[in-house]
Parts: sequence; C-alpha cells; structure tokens
Amino acid sequence: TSPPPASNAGNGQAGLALYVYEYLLHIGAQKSAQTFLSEIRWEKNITLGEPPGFLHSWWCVFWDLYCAAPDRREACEHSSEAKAFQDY
Amino acid sequence: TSPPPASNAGNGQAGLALYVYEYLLHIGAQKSAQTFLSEIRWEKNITLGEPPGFLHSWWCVFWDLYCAAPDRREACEHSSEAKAFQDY
Amino acid sequence: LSEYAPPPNPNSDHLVAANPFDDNYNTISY
Repeated sequence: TSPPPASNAGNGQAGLALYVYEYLLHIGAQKSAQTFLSEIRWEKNITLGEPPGFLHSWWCVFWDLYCAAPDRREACEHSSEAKAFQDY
Repeated sequence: TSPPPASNAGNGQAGLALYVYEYLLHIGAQKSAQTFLSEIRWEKNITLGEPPGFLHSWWCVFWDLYCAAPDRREACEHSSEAKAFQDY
Repeated sequence: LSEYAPPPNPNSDHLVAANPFDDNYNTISY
C-alpha cells in the first residue's frame, strides 16, 4: 500500500512543531531536531521545504515589519519596503 | 501578546533562536531545548517569558488569520475575530 | 509534555513542511 499522501501538518500546533523541526535542521542543529521529534513522539517521515524554511522566512518578514513600525524604526534596522508598508 | 522590546533579541535571527528555545521549554521538550543551546553555542543566560511564550502566541494569531482568509475559511477552523479582521 | 505541545500524531505518516502560501498547500482541518 502506498504511503498516505504527504500532507502538511494542517493545524496550528502541529504546523508550528513541523516548522520548528524544519528550522532546527536548516540551521544545522541536527541533534536538537532529532531530540525534538522523539520528545514530541513524532515517528514521521518529514519532507523539508527549501532552506531556510517557512518559520525563518516568516520571521524575517515579521521582524522587518516590527522594526519598521513608526515608534521603533529609529532604533532598529528595517527595509524600505517594510517602512512603506507601515506608512501605507 | 505584545512582542518584547526589539533590543532583547538584538537582531532578527538571534531573536528567533531565543523564541524557539523558549517554545521548546514551554511545550516540555527540555532535552531539545538544552541540546539546541549547546548546538548554537549560546552562552548568555536567558529569562523566559510567560508560557506558552512569544513564538507560540504569535503563531496562534498568524494561523488564525491565515485560516480566516476568504479563500480558506471554509476548510479551516478560525475565530470570529480573525474573520472580522480579514473582512475589515 | 505540556498542554502547549503539538498533537502526538498528526494525521499522516508523511508530513511536508510546505510553505502555507504555496498554491498546492492543503490545510487539513482536524
């Protein structure tokens, strides 16, 4: 029987765990990634996304927007796109 | 959950590592959390936020809004607040 | 594990860490 169709984790908490696992592997923390899977008792085979993975990419967007906020932009580095988005 | 002052996490990537460490501890994956600190050679001592921690809280907000998007809300659970936010 | 931990058995044995904004991403609701 062919394995069930590969699926994403589908819901919130499982999704976050999946992307944290992917993040750990992409930054080279292999032991942490394996320890994490065993501590949450996930005996799954997992297909990763492209490096650096969704959590890292999403965080970069979030952090850029966070730093571009009017009351923070003087203190933090941010992109002009994020500044434009905030001003818009 | 208001995000902590940007200075805490210094820059984006250190911030993400900090909140992933906090997430691992708050979900109970202690061994993964300790392994992670040693694999990224993090020597600074860390003060944790309140459970479930920043990453988990903001992921919940993100996922709720993601699921409440007009072209996804039929397939995914979402809160009425997130639906109202998207419709607004 | 604490109350915040993910469910131990996501609904399939093969998980794909796909970008949720990809077109072919299918969110399986529990």
